[in-house]
Formats: sequence, C-alpha cells, structure tokens
Amino acid sequence: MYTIAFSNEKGGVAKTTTTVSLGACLAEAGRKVLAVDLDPQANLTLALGVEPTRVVHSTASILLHDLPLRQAILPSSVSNLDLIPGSSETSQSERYLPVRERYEYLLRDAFQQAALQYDFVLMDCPPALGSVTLNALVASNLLLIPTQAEFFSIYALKNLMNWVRRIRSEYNPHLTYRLLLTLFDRRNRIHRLLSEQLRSNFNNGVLETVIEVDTKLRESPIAGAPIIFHAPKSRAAAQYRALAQEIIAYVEKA
Amino acid sequence: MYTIAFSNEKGGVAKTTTTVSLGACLAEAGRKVLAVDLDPQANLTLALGVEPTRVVHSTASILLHDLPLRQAILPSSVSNLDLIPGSSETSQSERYLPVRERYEYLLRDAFQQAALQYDFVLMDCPPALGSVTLNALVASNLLLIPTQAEFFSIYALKNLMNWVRRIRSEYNPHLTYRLLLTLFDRRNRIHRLLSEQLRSNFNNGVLETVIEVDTKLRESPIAGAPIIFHAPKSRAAAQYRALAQEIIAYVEKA
Ligand SMILES: Nc1ncnc2c1ncn2[C@@H]1O[C@H](COP(=O)(O)OP(=O)(O)OP(=O)(O)O)[C@@H](O)[C@H]1O
Ligand SMILES: Nc1ncnc2c1ncn2[C@@H]1O[C@H](COP(=O)(O)OP(=O)(O)OP(=O)(O)O)[C@@H](O)[C@H]1O
Ligand SMILES: [Mg+2]
Ligand SMILES: [Mg+2]
Repeated sequence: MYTIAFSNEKGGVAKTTTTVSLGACLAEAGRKVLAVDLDPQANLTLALGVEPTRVVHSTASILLHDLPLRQAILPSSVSNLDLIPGSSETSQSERYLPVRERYEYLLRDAFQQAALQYDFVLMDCPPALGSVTLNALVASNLLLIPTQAEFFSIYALKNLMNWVRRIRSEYNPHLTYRLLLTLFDRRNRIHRLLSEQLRSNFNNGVLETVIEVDTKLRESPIAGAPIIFHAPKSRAAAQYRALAQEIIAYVEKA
Repeated sequence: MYTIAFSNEKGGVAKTTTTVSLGACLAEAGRKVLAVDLDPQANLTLALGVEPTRVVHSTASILLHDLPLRQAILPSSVSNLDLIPGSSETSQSERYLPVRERYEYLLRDAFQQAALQYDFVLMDCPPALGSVTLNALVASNLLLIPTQAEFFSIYALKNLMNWVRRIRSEYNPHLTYRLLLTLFDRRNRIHRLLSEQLRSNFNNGVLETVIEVDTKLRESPIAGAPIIFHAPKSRAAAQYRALAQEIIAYVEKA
C-alpha cells in the first residue's frame, strides 16, 4: 500500500482537484484506491458527489472520536475507488489533537490497525500546516505538492520544505516529495518564467506531467464526477491519466 | 475607524490581493489605512515588499504574547498605509488562543486599547474558519468575502453564513457582510452562470464592482508593490479604484 498526501499551505492550487482526478485515473488503471478527505471544507467528498452533512462517519470520527478507520470507509460512484468523507468538525483537530500523547502518529497507527488492502491511499489536506497535515505527512510515503507558477504559491514552498526536513528527521525518514505544476497557462509569461525557475531549482523534484488550465475541471465538481467521467476526452483528463502513469512508474521504481 | 475582515475558508480566491489592492486605493484616496496580516503565510506582508522573517513584531506578538498593538505597527512603502506584519507563528494560535478566557475578543480589545487614528483597518485572514478568523470577525464592522464564481468557493459560503449568524448573535451584532466577485473571466460560461446565481441568491449582498482576471495582479506581488503602483493604468487598478469608491460610499451611508 502506497500513501500520498496532497498538501500546500497556499490555498487554491488544485490540491482537491488533483486528489480526485488522480484517484479516478489510478482506479481506471485497475489500482484499488482509498481517497481520504482531511479538509474541513470537505471538497474531495463533494467532488465525488457525496454530501458531507449526510454521512455518518468522517475523518473527524477517526481523528477526534477514535473510530476504527475501516468503519468510516464508503464506496464511491467510481469502481475501485473508496472514500473516507471529510467534515467541518475536522477544524476542531487543530485545538484538540496536539494535547494527546503521540498525536502525530494517530493517522499512521489508524492505517496500520486497519490492515487495508488498497494499492493507493490518497489524502487531500487543508490549506494549512497544522496538526492534521502533520498527521498526513507522518503517515505518507510521498508528499505531492500541487503548485501554481505564481509568487505566493512558490514562496509557500520554503516553509513546506522546512516541514519536510523536520518530519523526516523526527517522524518519517522515508518521506519523499514531488512538485506538480497545476493551473498552468502556457500563454502566460509569468507562468512560463516561474515554472522554468522551479525546474532549475528543484531538478527532478518537479514531475514531468503539467496540468494546464481547463475549464472542464471547473465543471466536474458541479457534476460531482471526476474529470475522466465528466469529460473523458478533455485535455485535463488526458493530463491526469499521464500523471497516473508517471506516479505508477515512480512507485514501481521506488 | 471602520474595520473590514477579508475572509473565505476557500483558498486562493484573492483575499490577500484584495486586501492590499483596496488598501492602496483607499490610501490614494486620502484615507489613513492600517493593513493587518493575520495569515501565517504572511502574503499581505510580502505583497507590501516586507520580508516576514525580518520583522521584530507581528500579529503573532499581539495574539500570543500580549504585545500592545501599537508596538507592532510599521510604516509601509505606501503613504497613508501602515502594516502589522504576519508571521508563521500565527498558526500556533489555533492551539493556544481557545484556552484563554474571552479569547474571541482579544483583537477587538487590542484595537480599543490602542485608540488608533486610522480611517480604515483591513485584516487579511487565513483560508480557515478558526480562532484567528473568529477574532477578526468579532472585531469587524464588515466582512468582505472575495468569491470566485466556481463551485467550491460558492459552497464555502454556506458555512461562512452560519458563522456570520453565530457571531452576530453571540459577539458582534453589528457585523455586516458583502461578497466581491474576484478572478472573474467574462468569457467563461461557468463564471457567468454562477455569478448570476450568486446575484439572484444574495441580491444587494454582492458588491457592484467585479474584479476580473488580470495577469498584472500576478506580477505585482513579485514587485512587492500594490497594483496601483506596479501597473497604474491596468484594468485591475481601475477596478480596485472603483471598489474603493464603492466601499467609501457604503461606509458613509452606513
Ligand atoms: N487545471 C485547472 N483548470 C481550471 N480550473 C481548475 C484547474 N484545477 C483546479 N481548478 C479550479 O480551481 C479552483 C481551485 O482548485 P481546488 O479547489 O482543487 O484547489 P485546492 O488547493 O484544493 O483549494 P483549497 O486550498 O481551498 O483546498 C477550483 O474551483 C477548481 O475547480
Ligand atoms: N484578478 C486576478 N487576476 C489574476 N490573478 C489574480 C487575481 N487576483 C489574484 N490573483 C492571483 O491568484 C492567486 C490567488 O490570490 P491570493 O493569494 O490573493 O488569494 P487568497 O485568497 O489570499 O489565497 P489564500 O487562501 O492562500 O490566502 C495569487 O497568485 C494572485 O496573484
Ligand atoms: Mg481543497
Ligand atoms: Mg491570502
């Protein structure tokens, strides 16, 4: 089982869009996938057509109420893809988690006790570097960082890299990271300029696949369906399928 | 003194861009403005050309270390516009603020004790509905909600409206709100469709001024200068100037 956290403190860089799109593409490629919604906004849950206020259990039940993780798993409308829904209650974690002993390992321990049979676990994180994101990174093999080629998003990488170093030395020595360029507009001078800078600064730390702006990705959450179902022939569907192949190759090489 | 909080749990909807742009336009119109950076990302501080790691005091000093608010105020490169810088330490507030007695009034009390002489105080909030945002809304006259005409951003309004109702009944009965359409692309069908829905749902709760997509706004944080200095003749500069006039008229009518 390979676990990926989608995190960037910067808001609106396509963390959720990438989690749901990649999840669906991995499922289409025959992998068994569990999507985990750790954001109080519960956008990953919505993107899969599930109304967060109508579910019984969520990630908040696991983080705050010690529910065994298996009991929160729901099937989704996508075959090979299951979901642990999000809930606005998760925002309470920032206040209540840190007072617990070994709170950083809560999610990792919950996965280990559940002895799950998935090929991939994908966790969508909130736009913050708090105790929930810490839990996700401690439990992950890979931190996938959706990044817009814009100033604030690139500046956010500094703090995130400090976090990765700290987490590797204190909790999870095997954590690796990869940047993914999202919302990319090849006609935009700033996007071209900053993406070249990123590639030269991070070398192979930046994934080959680039996700360009595609308005079909704005439509798919309205339909509550991942892009490969809402617009299977779109450029975005093709780019996320390419990303799935790149991730599968990365994992099989590791 | 009129206080405005810029908040939306949804990330990347131009909260920071609106705070710095509107602040500069109000200052240009002769108003004395204080910009307050409540986001651990400290993007408002960066947008004004100040490096957050080099300042002595920040909003974290006020929220976590009881520094009198006046001592954290810095002049900015814009005349009539001062700044209280942000700091990554603010993220500790979610853990440490709620244990204090009357923590919700901390910022409001700090403003009252400082007896400031500004016409406007503008507060940029993090993409979260936690104790820092709660403090800002309790201290505000107006909640300005930058909103993208996209599904997740509009869904986020539900939770925010619940918060506004709760804050009005428990802490700040005079709190009002206004939505501002940002990052708007008039050629995009989804944007046109969802913005019409917003206007019919919220009536005059949506400001007349609409801020359209303008790549000059991506460039200005790189220059560390507000849009009216970086690109004074741009469409974005004109639209934020129009917003400043609309806000001045709203305040003078109130
Ligand atoms: N490639 C793309 N082309 C066009 N729109 C996109 C693309 N990727 C994401 N979007 C849209 O951009 C907005 C931001 O994306 P998303 O919500 O996935 O970001 P996020 O990082 O999860 O945000 P948050 O920080 O709030 O969790 C959404 O409205 C989404 O539909
Ligand atoms: N009208 C616009 N046209 C083009 N780009 C814009 C516009 N407004 C903001 N941007 C860019 O969009 C990105 C998001 O804006 P900004 O960072 O201000 O949003 P935010 O809501 O403050 O995000 P966060 O939730 O991370 O605090 C930034 O890179 C900014 O430069
Ligand atoms: Mg998200
Ligand atoms: Mg911001």
